[in-house]
Amino acid sequence: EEYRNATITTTTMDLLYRFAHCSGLNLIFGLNALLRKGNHEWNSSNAKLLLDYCSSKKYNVSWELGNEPNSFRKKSGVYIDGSQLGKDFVDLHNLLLKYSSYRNTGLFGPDIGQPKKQSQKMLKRFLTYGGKIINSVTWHHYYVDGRTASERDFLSPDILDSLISEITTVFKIVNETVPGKLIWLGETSSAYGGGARGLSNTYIDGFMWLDKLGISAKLGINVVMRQALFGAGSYNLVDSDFEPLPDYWLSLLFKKLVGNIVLDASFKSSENRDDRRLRVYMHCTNSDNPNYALGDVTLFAINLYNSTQIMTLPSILSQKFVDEYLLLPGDDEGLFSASVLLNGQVLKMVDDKVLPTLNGKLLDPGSPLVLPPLSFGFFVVKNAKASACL
Amino acid sequence: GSLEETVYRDQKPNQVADLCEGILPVDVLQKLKSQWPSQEDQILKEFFQ
Repeated sequence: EEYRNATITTTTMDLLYRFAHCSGLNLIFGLNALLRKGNHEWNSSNAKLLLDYCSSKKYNVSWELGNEPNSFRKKSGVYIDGSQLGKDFVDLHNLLLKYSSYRNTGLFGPDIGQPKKQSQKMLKRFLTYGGKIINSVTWHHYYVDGRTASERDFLSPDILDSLISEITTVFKIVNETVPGKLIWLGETSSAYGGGARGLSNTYIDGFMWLDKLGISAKLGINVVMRQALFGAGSYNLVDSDFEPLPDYWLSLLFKKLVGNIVLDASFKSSENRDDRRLRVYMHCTNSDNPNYALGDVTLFAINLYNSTQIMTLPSILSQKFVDEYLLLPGDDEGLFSASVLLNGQVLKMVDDKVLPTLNGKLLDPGSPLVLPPLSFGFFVVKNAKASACL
Repeated sequence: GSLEETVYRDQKPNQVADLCEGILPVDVLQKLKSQWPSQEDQILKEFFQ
């Protein structure tokens, strides 16, 4: 009784589907896993109503069941064992088979929270019973608590590296139970509890966001789903007036420049020092970008040092032209700026519907790649002819 | 139904192909935006619970 009622009608579903479809997004609907029969099995009758309606409208929807089931007891007083949830997913899978529209649709789960001991146990049991019928394993990740997070946390290589061990843990469990199953970050951002005010919605969030995209891809996560596009709190990509925030621009640039083939790049310092503050990732350039050719590569780098860092490409790439896309804070607020500069120009919408052209700055062959203090950027190496990208 | 639902229903887009035609009227948009601060407070309250 502490929670609001939220009534979802067929018209709500129409609006939701219309928003996703007309925005070029895929809709994944999370069904309510807390509706239970007397024997604790999932009660699918309400889901069936929704499936009947969506199927009749030929809506292309994928499905999830439950959100962070490891916290059900704490949040709702309902305890569901991992094995029971796995069986519930099998029930949902069997239900979907009855609809021609959803026979081959996506089913993702279990959307567990951070993989701490109890969640790990739940994930193992879930996958044992339901792992075979899901298309991807989903889990959630936040670095810090939004209410206590500090500027220092957002720039800490230790905190950024903490994602590596969590991904490793999830991969180990999945590979022991359903080897080869795809793994997604089904909900993720910098800080839980709505984000950190003044941090998750400003330039400084980009360090965690870009590093998360780099680490996740490098370690084999297939999809990263950002919390959130719009909503309550501070971690949204657009503000309450629908104006893009720095992470929106960073995401847009990432999507335009970064392809999904990941290369094994690293940075070696000329001095003997902790390189974790200069973080580099490299992918094949997005092959859909008309400005670039097959074989081009995109390097993206994060400078956590309070001083300018200069990088040199290896000799195999040093005679190539490079397009630089450097992102810096957009105003005097510095790291806490709600706007961002791309190569010196403030990024903003042309009008309510039109995004600006994102232009790179051409660097001559052999030019060093320069990252100012506490900044990040992308560098597209043109005509790189990387064999993995051809 | 809520205001936005009523407006949507009146537009009657029956086919998926028609879905993206028509836009939310400005008055509905303004109404939704005016409701948002209190809804946000409620959501944040639930986060912190």
